[in-house]
Amino acid sequence: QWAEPRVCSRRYLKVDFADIGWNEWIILPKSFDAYYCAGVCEFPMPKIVRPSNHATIQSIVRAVGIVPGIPEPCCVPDKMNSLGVLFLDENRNVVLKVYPNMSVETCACR
Amino acid sequence: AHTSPFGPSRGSCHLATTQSSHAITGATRQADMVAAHMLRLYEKYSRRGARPGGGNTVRSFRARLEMVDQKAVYFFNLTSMQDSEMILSATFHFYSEPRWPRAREVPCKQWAKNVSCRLLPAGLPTHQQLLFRSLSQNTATQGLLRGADGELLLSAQLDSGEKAPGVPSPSPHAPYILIYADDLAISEPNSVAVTLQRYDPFQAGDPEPGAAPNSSADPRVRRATQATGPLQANELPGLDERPAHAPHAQHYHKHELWPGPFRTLKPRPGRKDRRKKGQDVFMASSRVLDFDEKTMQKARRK
Repeated sequence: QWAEPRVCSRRYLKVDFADIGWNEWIILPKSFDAYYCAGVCEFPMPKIVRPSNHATIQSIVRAVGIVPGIPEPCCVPDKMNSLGVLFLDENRNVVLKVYPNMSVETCACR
Repeated sequence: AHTSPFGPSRGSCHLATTQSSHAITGATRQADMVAAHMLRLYEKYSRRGARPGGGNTVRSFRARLEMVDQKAVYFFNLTSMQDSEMILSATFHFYSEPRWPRAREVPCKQWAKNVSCRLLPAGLPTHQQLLFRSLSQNTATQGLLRGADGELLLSAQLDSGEKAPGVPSPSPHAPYILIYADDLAISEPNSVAVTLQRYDPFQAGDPEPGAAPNSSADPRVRRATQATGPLQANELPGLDERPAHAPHAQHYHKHELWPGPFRTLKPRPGRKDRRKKGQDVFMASSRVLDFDEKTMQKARRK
């Protein structure tokens, strides 16, 4: 993904349950778009990386260098979406569960 | 409607009886009704933000038919329900063969062209009663039994009032129960692995029955040390080694944050650094072991 921007942003990731060995009991979906966050949160942070106030302050403190060892804010998921999963439980009953925070909608520097 | 068989701690439970048989088409009759129903629910609730029955979980339970006192009793094994799942409602689904004579068509008369021809049933359908039986008289546990292996069983009996109803033949239309619940633990960290990961990727020895067949059958050596409390709590190990006399317990000083195991992971000092051995000895005796002395001097000058 060389063409991806260097700055913190959402990147595409499709997860196939067969790849992680869960396809034996997960009926649906077979795969889903999970996405992930990657990129730098370097000073100065643009609005597009949706920095929290704390991240802005941390970024400034790091840039000024007055306190040693302060890292850049982290590029992490901000808004996330749930995912309904149809699967078989241990007794082979069909179960539907709606799991929260399963795919990334937006990323942010936090 | 039926009173809650799960007791007040599980939340209110409205058990509705539904005759779904008449909506079944010939094609779906052959299919597994439970799976088909759950598939419909999946399609309905996989849309963003949709919540099945106001919760986040729907569990299906198939019936196991047994003859008790020459009566057909359906048993549902509810053992897989989790303590964290608060039951919101439940539905009972069964298939009932129509017992009345075939509907007859009212002949359309020539003079009544505008009147639509209707199908009129010749009689009323058989009245069905759903009975939940328990050994105890406790209404809170009505219909609930403990199996021989400690299973949580719900017994149900369909009574049509006939004197000799006979033994129902096994069919793909056996009754089933859907339980709508709110899993309070689903927002906990790692909840997806708790319910969906059927094997411990770090576990040595044979996998559990039902584990993924594509997982390696080779015995795996567990290299990790014994997991400690702080590791499981997502905290840095060794934090509890902070001196008890710290002036502010919530204020972590840098030299207090990295004790114990992390010291052994420090890279070997370079030649230049080794010349400062005497200084290191001094630092080892002080409480500012891992602090950068140069930075500290700079800070003092400032």
